[in-house]
Amino acid sequence: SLYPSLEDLKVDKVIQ
Amino acid sequence: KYTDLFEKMVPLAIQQSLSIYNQRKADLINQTIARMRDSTTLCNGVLASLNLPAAIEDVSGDSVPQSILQKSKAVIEQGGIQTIDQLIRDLPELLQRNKEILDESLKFLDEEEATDNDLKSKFKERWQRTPSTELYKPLRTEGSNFRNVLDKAITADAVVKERYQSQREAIAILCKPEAELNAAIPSANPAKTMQGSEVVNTLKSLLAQLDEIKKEREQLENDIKSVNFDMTTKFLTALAQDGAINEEALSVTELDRVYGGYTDRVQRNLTKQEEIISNIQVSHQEFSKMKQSNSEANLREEVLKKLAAGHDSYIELVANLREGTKFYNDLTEILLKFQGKCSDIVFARKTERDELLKDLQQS
Repeated sequence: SLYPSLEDLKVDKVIQ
Repeated sequence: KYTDLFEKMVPLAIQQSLSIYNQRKADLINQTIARMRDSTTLCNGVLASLNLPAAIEDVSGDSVPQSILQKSKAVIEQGGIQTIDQLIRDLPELLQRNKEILDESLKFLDEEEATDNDLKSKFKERWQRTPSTELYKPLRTEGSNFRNVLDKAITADAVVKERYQSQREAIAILCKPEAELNAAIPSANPAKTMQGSEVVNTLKSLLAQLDEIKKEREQLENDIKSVNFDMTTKFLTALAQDGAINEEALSVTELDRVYGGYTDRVQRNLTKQEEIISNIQVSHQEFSKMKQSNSEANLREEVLKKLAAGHDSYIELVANLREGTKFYNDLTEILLKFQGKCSDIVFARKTERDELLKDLQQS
């Protein structure tokens, strides 16, 4: 896909 | 009617193995689908550069070839030029909104941190609390992650914009009604004598085979996506029997068992396409030699090629623009939560600061 994935940002949130 | 809320609960080792397995599976699926899509893009590109199938349909030399008509219809059905004009117009605003939310969030932190530092320098050791600089580190790290993601999105926007600008003219022509579309294509001497020739029939059959391959590919993609297999039982059994889980061995074996058949069929599909495309290129050379080549015919061919490429680009552009729009909207929600966290902690720090100042003034 052309745009970056937001999964890492969501994972950050879950971890926090 | 009792439902056990903990029915799906598993030991941590199983949960970790499952998430690694799911990542392997996702990678396998994504790579396989990406290979197929790249192959389709390559195929479309080659055909467009050879002006196929339009060249062999182009009997009269002054009417719109069937394949171009179909491509025009497909573009119009997806909303035509208005769809991409609107989507591309919205992108900068979506980007700007996200930037503003992020900047504002970080501004909250900057202002409170500056005040905290001032009071620290003023009251020195009597200013007894954790410095804001320390407290805000995790939020600032998260903020820089957002910044990186936005920078990548800006690069993606540039790619989409460049493709839009280079292809918009051809797409606009495709969106015209047939009469206007025909007027936009220079006419040339008919290739009537070619119609019955063996090389045209060969090209037609090769193109038909290519269509079959692309259809098979779409089916393969759906099949691969619809496969569902739960590894929990396998991991539980391994844990029970051996007291440990050799996740890699189990996962690789199962992935091969479940997806091996598909990846083989995908490989055969891609190899078949390569053979057909090289045959098409050989036949096309022969076709080009036999065809009268003159300036009108060449001009007509160039426009037909542009229209075919315009259609392919339109399909890709719509997908990219929808992906970008969804990306920015999803990011806005995440950023609003981030902003909420920043304003909450700053509010708490201000309250704490006011109390500390009161104590200091009294003492």
